[in-house]
Amino acid sequence: TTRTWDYLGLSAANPKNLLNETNMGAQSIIGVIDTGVWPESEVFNDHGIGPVPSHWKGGCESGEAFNSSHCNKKLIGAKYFINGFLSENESFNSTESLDFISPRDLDGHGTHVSTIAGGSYVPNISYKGLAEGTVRGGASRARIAMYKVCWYLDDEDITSCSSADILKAMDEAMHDGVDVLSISLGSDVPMYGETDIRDGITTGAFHAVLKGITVVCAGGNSGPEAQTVTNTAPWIVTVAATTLDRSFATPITLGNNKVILGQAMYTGPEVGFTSLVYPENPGNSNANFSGTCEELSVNSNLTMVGKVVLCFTPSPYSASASSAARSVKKAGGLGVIIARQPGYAIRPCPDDFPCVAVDWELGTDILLYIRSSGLPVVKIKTSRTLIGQPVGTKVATFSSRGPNSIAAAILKPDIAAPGVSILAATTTNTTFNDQGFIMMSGTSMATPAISGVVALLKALHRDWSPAAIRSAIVTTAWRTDPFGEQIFAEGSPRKLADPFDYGGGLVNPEKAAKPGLVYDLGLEDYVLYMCSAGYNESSISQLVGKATICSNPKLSILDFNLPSITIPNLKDEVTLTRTLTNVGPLDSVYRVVVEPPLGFQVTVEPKTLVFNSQTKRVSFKVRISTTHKINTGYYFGSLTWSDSVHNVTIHVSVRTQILQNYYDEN
Amino acid sequence: IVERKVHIVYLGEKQHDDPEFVTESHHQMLWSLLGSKEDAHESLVYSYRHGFSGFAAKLTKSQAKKIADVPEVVHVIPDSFYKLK
Repeated sequence: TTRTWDYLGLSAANPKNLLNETNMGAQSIIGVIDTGVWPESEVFNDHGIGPVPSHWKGGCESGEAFNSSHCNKKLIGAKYFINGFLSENESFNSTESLDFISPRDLDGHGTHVSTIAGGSYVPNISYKGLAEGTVRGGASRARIAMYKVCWYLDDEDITSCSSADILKAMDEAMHDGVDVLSISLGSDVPMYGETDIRDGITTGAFHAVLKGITVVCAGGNSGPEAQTVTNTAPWIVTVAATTLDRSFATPITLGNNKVILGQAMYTGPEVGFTSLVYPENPGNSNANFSGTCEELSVNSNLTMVGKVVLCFTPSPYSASASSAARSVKKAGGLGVIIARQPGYAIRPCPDDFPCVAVDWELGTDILLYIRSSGLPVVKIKTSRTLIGQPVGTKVATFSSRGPNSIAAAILKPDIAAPGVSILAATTTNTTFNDQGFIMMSGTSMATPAISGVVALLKALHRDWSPAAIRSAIVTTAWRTDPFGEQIFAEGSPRKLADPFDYGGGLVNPEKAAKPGLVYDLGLEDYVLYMCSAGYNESSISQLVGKATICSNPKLSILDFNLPSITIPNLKDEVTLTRTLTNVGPLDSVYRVVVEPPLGFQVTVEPKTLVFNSQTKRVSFKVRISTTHKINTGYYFGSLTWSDSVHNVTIHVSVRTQILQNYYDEN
Repeated sequence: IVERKVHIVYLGEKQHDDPEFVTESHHQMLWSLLGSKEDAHESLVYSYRHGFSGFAAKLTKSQAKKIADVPEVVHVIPDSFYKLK
């Protein structure tokens, strides 16, 4: 967070921006459902924060190492929910467990995400000199209410969150008066149940949204494979993770004076020129050799002792780096260079052991140098923080991708935000923390960034529905980085990002504050969605608390008023409807600009939308047809309504299925 | 011994504004399923009563199936676990 908000254009120095217009979200309450909170952290200071908003009905619950007096005008709520977890984990010993049976955070994750959403300003923070700056939340005067539902299971060394506990937390949060719910949790894919409503978070979120509470959830860390995005209900804001324009460049100087900039969080002393080795059989040995990062332990100590070791791995995950560092250190080596696919999960190695990541291309350069040199040597310098251009923005490898595996016509994720190497508060006993601050990566970290923006928007537009807020964020998002450069989606190979990587794009808070028009949704729309998704009328009636009759024939799911158009199975042509609500100047005229996906015709009627004091909502029809004759993959285009001040843009994603329900492999 | 697991019994929008009344209706529903007030009390893990109506309770598979057939019940799902992302 020492970079996130300046990168997204929310600088406190600008007196007329969203941050200052909303008094930094002082009247908004962000409910965080997570691992708890470390209340002593400076990010929860309430300096200069006014009285608790009058709509707050919650409170703080005492427990192990946590008193209600730990709360203040910043941290206004702290509760814990453990009954579901206890009922399913009878071996859990609450007396002996490391975890605190209270809202206090053991893991640090809850404290971290709370900081990102609504932490107070804390200047001069860094991780051992890296990423130095002021830590702060997106809505730095918003109030935080923590609902602890995730518990450390000592036997299995995992942290787990029961849906029964999560639902109770959501139920309480609705009573307490939160404005936003930030949920950096998710299940695994394939998703549970045959329909999306049969999921704890989805169910709770439905009722929260109907009460005007925006629910923001992590899209998951199962990327870059397609159809891995989770928390996909159409009333949830689902978040993808990008990098910042920041990296931790680590100079590697080879004996031939070539300097390569790797990536690491190495904060130890410089490793002067040292022998460099790639473990491979010289051709005259019976010993075992392996240059694969996960298999370095098969090499004899003699191969690696006193040297820096180069290894290769196809894995983008940090576990490979940790494993390599462990093996080299154990053998008496002095450092390791890991050639890998970019995974955007750079971490420090234990005990500040020098471990530097490079890509396969640079790794191969180093290997060629080793093979061509009689006495290869290398020098590794301490990592330094690189900010701004030329560091580009990427959708992180791990960020889960669409299409939505439950309902392909509902575009997910909705939006992207920075979620890689984010410096924020944690507990003071977490590994790799520096004075209570730590770098973490995940869609967990991107989620509260969106929650912070929502808290600001909510402060500015108290009457906007969660769907209107979502629409404002999605239709105004950057399709490039804030400097106008293309966003790439990491994977193998790297490609230009598309809506299945980042939804509407990278959140642009300033633009989201004044979207001009919004694609709004209300109870009737959600009912239509559930009818089209096949729920029976009695279930829907019970769900919404009033008698419901689905229209006959049922409306198409394509007509659901989302800020996106996704057609997963176009055969000939289709016509769908969208409705726009004017939230800008009363008398406005918008004209349409269409960029059709390749091989598709997109016709919009009418081509001009006129709003005035009598006309706040206007519908339009979109007809899409194709000239493709085969079952295609997805093509992407866009549809923008513009009054020359506001550009209200949605993505159009279309796939043909001339042969329907066909598994396309030949 | 038949294993009891936590199930979430979801009843949709709440029918009463008084949360005590909502919780009482959950007890009643469990009582009629399990046959005794004590068993109902012991089985109930949570009563969801502010934002919507429902409850979490420790039930056997057959009890879960039986309560799913009650007209007021929208669905019954076994408890599942989420991870940090």
